[in-house]
Amino acid sequence: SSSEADEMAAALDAELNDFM
Amino acid sequence: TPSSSDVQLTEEAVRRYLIRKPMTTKDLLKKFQTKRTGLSSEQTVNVLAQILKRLNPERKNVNDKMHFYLTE
Repeated sequence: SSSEADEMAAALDAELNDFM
Repeated sequence: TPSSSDVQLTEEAVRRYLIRKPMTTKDLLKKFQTKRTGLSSEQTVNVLAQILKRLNPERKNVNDKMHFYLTE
């Protein structure tokens, strides 16, 4: 579903933001 | 065929996409949908994060959204 895709994108962005 | 995967989430696959054009994390996730890779959502996020950290792509904002890209 699109909401699951949104959650995944948010989780991925959060992981990468920690890294940057 | 629920268990067969026709797409593999690999560093090489991500590299090819990012050389072709800048993409957001959401764009990348669309390329590696769980129903096509056979991975769980959590695995997909974790593996993609590891790959992006390793590739360390260039970043730029397009339409206020962070895009990643690589040059050859």
